[in-house]
Amino acid sequence: RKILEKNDQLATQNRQLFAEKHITVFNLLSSPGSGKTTLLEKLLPMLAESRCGVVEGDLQTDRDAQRIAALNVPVVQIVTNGGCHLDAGLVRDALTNLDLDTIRLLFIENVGNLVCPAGYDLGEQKKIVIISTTEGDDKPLKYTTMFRAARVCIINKMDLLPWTDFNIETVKRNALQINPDLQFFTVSAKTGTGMQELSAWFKSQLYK
Amino acid sequence: RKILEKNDQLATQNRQLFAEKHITVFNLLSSPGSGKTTLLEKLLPMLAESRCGVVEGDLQTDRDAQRIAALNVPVVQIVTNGGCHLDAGLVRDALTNLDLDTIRLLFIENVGNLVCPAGYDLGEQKKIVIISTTEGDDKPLKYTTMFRAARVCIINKMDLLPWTDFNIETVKRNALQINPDLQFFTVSAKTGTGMQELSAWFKSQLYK
Ligand SMILES: Nc1nc2c(ncn2[C@@H]2O[C@H](COP(=O)(O)OP(=O)(O)OP(=O)(O)O)[C@@H](O)[C@H]2O)c(=O)[nH]1
Ligand SMILES: Nc1nc2c(ncn2[C@@H]2O[C@H](COP(=O)(O)OP(=O)(O)OP(=O)(O)O)[C@@H](O)[C@H]2O)c(=O)[nH]1
Ligand SMILES: [Mg+2]
Ligand SMILES: [Mg+2]
Repeated sequence: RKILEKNDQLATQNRQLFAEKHITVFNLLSSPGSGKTTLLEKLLPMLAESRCGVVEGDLQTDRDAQRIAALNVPVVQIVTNGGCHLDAGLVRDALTNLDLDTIRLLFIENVGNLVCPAGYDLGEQKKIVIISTTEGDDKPLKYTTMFRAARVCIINKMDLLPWTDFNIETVKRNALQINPDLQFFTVSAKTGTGMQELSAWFKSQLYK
Repeated sequence: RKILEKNDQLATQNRQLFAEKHITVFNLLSSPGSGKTTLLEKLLPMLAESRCGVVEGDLQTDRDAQRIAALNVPVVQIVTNGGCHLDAGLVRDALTNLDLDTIRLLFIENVGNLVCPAGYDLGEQKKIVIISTTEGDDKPLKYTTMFRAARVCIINKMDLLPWTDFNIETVKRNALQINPDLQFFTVSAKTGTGMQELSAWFKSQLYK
């Protein structure tokens, strides 16, 4: 309880900083391997004029940050050393390695975990949960805390849909049962399906 | 620290009970949707004469237990109500709902989470980590605690391999870098590839 209170205080400070600097911030959440980094690899070049930055979070390695750095986008890697989620303090410290005056759109790619990260406010505007078509359409009913905490749900790997028993209507119905306010995007980070619409939506979320 | 010590005591008690009753126990671990339940749906009919039982663990619902019950296999569902892992106490309590005298092979399907469950001993003989071909072959390097804690690694969804950039040699090399003792099986719970070999291995692990 004390941990969350402390976290909420730091998250509020982060949020104030982001508001002062007119930075729109999203917290990307999913199971391991749903395609968070691949989505960023596809999106960031499409958002080049929006001046993006990325905070990466992983248990080990800076492999994801290296993939982002290859796109010439400012990125910082948080290595949690086994920790199962990012918290507002880790994010605050990481921000000191970015020039926030040059960033208008910040993505925080959280640790791959469909449970624990749902409970930690980082100061973001919205949590975005990503589910891929290969994971099963029952997950919103089973991993409820994440789908309740998110405001947007991206269904990724639509190119694999023909080889799965995943049903788009079912996963949406299941997710809306848990959180009726969820907004959906269906995409393939690999083939580019739906990415125009998604990148247009991100642009619409920038401070005017 | 106190929590783990308490958990280890209960795990030891569980392990003693299993040894007395000659029950071989495996702890199945993976990301959400890697195919733990689907693997059991395929395996349990192949192990019918081995007298199996299942303990299911999920944040919410008994959907997985219902899938197992449909096979006429004794099963009990633990609902963690948001908890990110099973622990030895939850398992001990669940065991009271199974007739252990009729069971020789017990599967514990843990909560879908590639991080937290790795740190909790339930009293099992071995932890088995399942990774599917759609999750990326870099995961053993990034989610190290799980691959280090496991003794067996099942690579599932081999039927989807042609549509992924997943490399079997790479994932094995990455996993062996983290844990040189890992034993591998490559299977498709959907098409049945590799399942004969896997079920034969489970039979070989029974008490004589
Ligand atoms: N077919 C297909 N594969 C995809 C798509 N998006 C990602 N992948 C693949 O999914 C695997 C995992 O992708 P990542 O981008 O590493 O996933 P992630 O969510 O960032 O994973 P972690 O950060 O390790 O939790 C890789 O093999 C990608 O090539 C997609 O739209 N279609
Ligand atoms: N193509 C293919 N799909 C599979 C295979 N195994 C499982 N699936 C699919 O993967 C999805 C998830 O399977 P589940 O068995 O529910 O996965 P799980 O690991 O038990 O998931 P949780 O218990 O919710 O964490 C479902 O849509 C299955 O049909 C496989 O070998 N090949
Ligand atoms: Mg990633
Ligand atoms: Mg399951």
